[in-house]
Amino acid sequence: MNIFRLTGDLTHLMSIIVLLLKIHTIKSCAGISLKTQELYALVFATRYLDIFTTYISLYNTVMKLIFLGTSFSIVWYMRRHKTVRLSYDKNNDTFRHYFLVLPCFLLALVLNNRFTVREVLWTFSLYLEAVAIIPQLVLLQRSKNVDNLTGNYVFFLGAYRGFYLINWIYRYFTENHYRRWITWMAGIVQTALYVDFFYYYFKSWKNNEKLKLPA
Amino acid sequence: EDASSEKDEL
Repeated sequence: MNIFRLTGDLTHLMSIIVLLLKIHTIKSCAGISLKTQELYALVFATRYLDIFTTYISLYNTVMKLIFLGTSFSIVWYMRRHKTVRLSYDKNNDTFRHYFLVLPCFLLALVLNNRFTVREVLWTFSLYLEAVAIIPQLVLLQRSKNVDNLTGNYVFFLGAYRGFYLINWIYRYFTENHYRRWITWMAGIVQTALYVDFFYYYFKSWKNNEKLKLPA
Repeated sequence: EDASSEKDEL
């Protein structure tokens, strides 16, 4: 474990806490894409298949349980909770999951490290995580004004994988033979998707104005 | 080679 990866994990956790705070305290999911939340639940479900068979560390297991638990409960809140579901912007959150799930699965079948069920699903989860934010970014562009909590949620979510990129560079130079081409490519694509969001996020923060993504 | 067998990251 290095400081970059720890910061990445905590930033990721922070994004989930911000989202849960928004949904749980003000009982609203306005501006949040249910499609993206469902894709994240699928990412964790296919990424952590080995949670009960492979023990890395207490930290690793606890964080996996947190990510699994929070992602599924957020989907539950947005689908089932009597008040939260009313604030779900169904008409604008229309991005089709299978446009992302299918290509990622096909790519995982072709481009993987080992052709086993677990490895293909793990690779699928990497590719899917890279693009899972797209429905959320589309929704942000369609939403008139983006509230602070939603903006901060997306910011932390984008920043976490950026810290992972630094972690991979660090591990490449400190651990010989540390190579994760597939993980690195997916991580670069994932972070690149946030570049324009980061630009508008910092601009709104600098000019102290409402975050607005051009349509 | 990408020995991604040990998956120690989240």
